[in-house]
Amino acid sequence: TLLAIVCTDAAIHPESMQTVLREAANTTFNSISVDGDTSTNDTVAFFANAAASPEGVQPLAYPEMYSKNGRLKKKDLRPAPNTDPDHVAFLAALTDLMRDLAKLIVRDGEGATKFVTIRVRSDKNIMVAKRAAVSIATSSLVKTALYGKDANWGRILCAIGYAPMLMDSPEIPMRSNPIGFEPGNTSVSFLPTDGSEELKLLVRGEPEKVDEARAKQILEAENLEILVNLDDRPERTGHEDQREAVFWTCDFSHEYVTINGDYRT
Amino acid sequence: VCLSLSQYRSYSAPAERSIPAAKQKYVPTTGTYPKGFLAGSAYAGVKASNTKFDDVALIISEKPCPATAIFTRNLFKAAPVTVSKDLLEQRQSEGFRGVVVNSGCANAVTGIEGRENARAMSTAADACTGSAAEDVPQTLVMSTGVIGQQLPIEKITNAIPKAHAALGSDHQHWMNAAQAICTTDTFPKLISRTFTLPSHPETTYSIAGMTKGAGMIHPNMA
Repeated sequence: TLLAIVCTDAAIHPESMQTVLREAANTTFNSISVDGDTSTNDTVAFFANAAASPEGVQPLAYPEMYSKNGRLKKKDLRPAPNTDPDHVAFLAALTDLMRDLAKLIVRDGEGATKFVTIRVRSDKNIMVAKRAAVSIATSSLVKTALYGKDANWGRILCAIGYAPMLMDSPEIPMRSNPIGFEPGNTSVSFLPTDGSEELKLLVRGEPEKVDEARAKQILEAENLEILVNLDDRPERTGHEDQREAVFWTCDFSHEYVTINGDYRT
Repeated sequence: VCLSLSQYRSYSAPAERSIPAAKQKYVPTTGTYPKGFLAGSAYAGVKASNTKFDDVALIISEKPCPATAIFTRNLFKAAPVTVSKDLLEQRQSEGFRGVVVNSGCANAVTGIEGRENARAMSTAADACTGSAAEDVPQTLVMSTGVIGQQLPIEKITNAIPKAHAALGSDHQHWMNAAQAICTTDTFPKLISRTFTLPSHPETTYSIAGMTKGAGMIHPNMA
């Protein structure tokens, strides 16, 4: 279960509290997975008591972005950018804090030995990218391979490949012909976190000759990044506006089974 | 069936809550916490195997303040989720005093009794903050731990005044509360920051957050 409590002494208008919390949660607490199980108790509570706010300063009031049924009001799923500098600054402070808290949970995942960042880019839709990222992050076979330091990128591709079939989020209901992507335009790399060059595994659907020794070296590290581009078309100039979903997960080890085999008893 | 020693392992929480050396770097030794908020914790013994560690936490605003929350979209919402959601709807996000949390038992899939227990935690915290006269409680409630068991509610309501008596604004108070909400976590998760707003950069604000979670983690909250 994830529980979180966030408190600030800034002044936020009561009617904006929900908007700002949800906006921050989408790219933070709602973008992590340890074991793919959504708890019955997950809760993030947010309090703003205005104790540090000087007299006369108006509380921050964000435009309402969600309708009563919880869906984003904008059709393209991207809320209108809020350009008020105070709004931008507060949302950044809240999002940064929540992102770092969310990452701590992944780092403490039961039995975890690795912290994995999954970055998926798409020209079409952020939800397609996020669905692919979730699919990789929840694949037991990907996670056990990461634990075993096995550069089994075929499992990553497999998880990406079935992702469109799993799209049933409230924003994109299941379709008979889901928004997908072309395997021939898909590229996958490992990004070492030491700043060295990416290790290309698949380029536009074609496997690269992988340097297994280097792959092993990258997978020895505690931190690893998997980069996926779903729209790596040959005609791309590199200046296209791509949407990027970032998701954090960990590996899956023997210790996870040990901890959870008798948790209740 | 014979199991070798390496196959036959079971998990139990460490006798001492020692933080693994590799995780020490994630635990802050100081912090700057938001004005007007207090944190405290106490021992209730929610889980029988816990004989000494605090398992009830309180985070309280000295004055009622706006609050909100996002909750799991799991259809089997635990009692504290249902109760807190109701409180937020009834109070319209205004006039909250804080949150009371217990670890060791999730109060999930516990029916009417579970919801009564969650509400009892909220009203017990209100009684400590002097808000008991309100029709709708001002304290949100959270629980974490084992699913499908009833809370030992008397132990918890007896511990809430102790947690209230232990309230304070120092780093250690926040750290104690962050530790009290842990279950299989190997370290407490607490972060505090300061920030300014461009329209009045002379004012420094603070923001602090604590979280817990190690397993059953794939949040999808709204």
